[in-house]
Amino acid sequence: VISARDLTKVYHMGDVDVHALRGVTLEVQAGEFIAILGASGSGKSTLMHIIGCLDRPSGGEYVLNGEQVSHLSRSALAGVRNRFIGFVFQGFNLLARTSAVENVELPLIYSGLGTQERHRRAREALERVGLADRMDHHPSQLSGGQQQRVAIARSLVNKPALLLADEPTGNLDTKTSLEIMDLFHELNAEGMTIVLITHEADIGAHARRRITLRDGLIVGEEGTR
Amino acid sequence: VISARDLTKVYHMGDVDVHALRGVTLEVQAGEFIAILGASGSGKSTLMHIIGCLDRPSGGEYVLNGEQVSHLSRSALAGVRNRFIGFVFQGFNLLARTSAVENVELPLIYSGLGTQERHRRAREALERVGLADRMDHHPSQLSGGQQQRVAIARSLVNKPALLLADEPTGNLDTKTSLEIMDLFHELNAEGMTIVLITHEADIGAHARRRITLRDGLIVGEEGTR
Ligand SMILES: Nc1ncnc2c1ncn2[C@@H]1O[C@H](COP(=O)(O)OP(=O)(O)OP(=O)(O)O)[C@@H](O)[C@H]1O
Ligand SMILES: Nc1ncnc2c1ncn2[C@@H]1O[C@H](COP(=O)(O)OP(=O)(O)OP(=O)(O)O)[C@@H](O)[C@H]1O
Ligand SMILES: [Mg+2]
Ligand SMILES: [Mg+2]
Repeated sequence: VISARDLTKVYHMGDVDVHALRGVTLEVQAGEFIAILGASGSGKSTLMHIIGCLDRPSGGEYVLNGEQVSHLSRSALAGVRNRFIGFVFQGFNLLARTSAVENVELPLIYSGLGTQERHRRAREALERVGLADRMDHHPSQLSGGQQQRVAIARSLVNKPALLLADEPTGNLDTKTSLEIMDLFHELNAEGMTIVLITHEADIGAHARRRITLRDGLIVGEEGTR
Repeated sequence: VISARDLTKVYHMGDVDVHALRGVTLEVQAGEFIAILGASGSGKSTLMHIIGCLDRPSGGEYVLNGEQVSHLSRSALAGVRNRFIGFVFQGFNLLARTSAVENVELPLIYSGLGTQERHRRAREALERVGLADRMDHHPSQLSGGQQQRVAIARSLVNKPALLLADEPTGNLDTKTSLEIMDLFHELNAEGMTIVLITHEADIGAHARRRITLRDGLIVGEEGTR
């Protein structure tokens, strides 16, 4: 479902070039559960943004679901993302002025579902991450780990075929982290493809395949498909 | 240096009351290195905000450095914080429109230091957290772990007597986390009092004393002073 070849990403900053990705080749089959590990600054989030069609590579090719992504217009990319991909961002990216449940409903706005059904699905997603009693809180009225869980609930509400989760347990205690990993296992068993970015080996161990990035290159791979 | 007695914090949300702290009593001696552990939502960040004079408790008393904090005006509190306390926030709280080095210089603005000295100290703090080559990047041009390290550098630049760090390694890989913990040990050996909030037992093990919060109450304590 993901076929990336020789991806490079260079940020030009005046007279300095930052090579965030230096030639990454990666294939992910439908239904896989794969973890991307690596040190801070190794290029994990950059790779996820390209895989999720949020950013274009400087070089290389990327085919998602058989479509050559570089040929798609911005609005076509937005459509692909909305129908097909769920995102959990490292910084959560919640809307500050709306409640938890409204934040979770957001991906459903263009889905054609009625207001009642949107609200019901958002509530259900929040219950699944243990936040049934925090639905009307705004992000600033939530703990760090609760904000992270709202971001997780939001990523799942559209029932995406592909989940891209960037450090989804970084702010969670062990027990809550395991509850989230159980949820991911459940969804993966139902067919969801999961790409999980994490710097924690314990969390990476939940995936069936692990890829390690260093300085923008894949330096290791182990596990099975 | 910290003497908190029966602290409570209640958030009133319409017809619902959220009891974030339900009576926390805590004493921290100068030079201690203490970790506060607990599940997501247990009250750790709320406690830190009260200890750091960023928020007032609903009940109980708090004495910092011999001063009854409830008697201080807002500007007196701001002065105490600026001279005495370094903060690493769970969400970093960096200014988006300024560079890493300018973000780190911020606590020095009212210190009476000249521009050159401020800049030198900020550069040095960034070097200590491994970001010498990222000084002019803005937060959006930094990885999550790099943003976290800018927040750590900023907390130390005023050489505070008390460091309050909320999940300072949440976005860092193991090697970088250990580098940060080594830095904290160094500073603690030089006399800095450190209160570290973490949900990771491995990180909490670096402190000499560990306190566990659950549902706004201290339920466990172990270690030495
Ligand atoms: N917009 C940008 N402009 C310049 N450099 C950037 C930009 N975004 C990222 N970088 C740099 O690219 C490198 C890779 O960043 P990336 O966010 O992918 O790392 P990461 O592996 O996700 O790190 P972390 O584990 O800390 O989140 C970093 O060194 C970062 O400073
Ligand atoms: N402004 C607020 N209004 C209402 N409730 C709040 C507010 N701030 C925090 N809370 C609630 O208080 C409780 C404690 O929050 P706190 O941020 O202290 O938790 P925490 O232990 O730091 O959690 P985490 O490990 O997830 O960061 C949470 O249940 C949260 O929903
Ligand atoms: Mg990242
Ligand atoms: Mg917190």
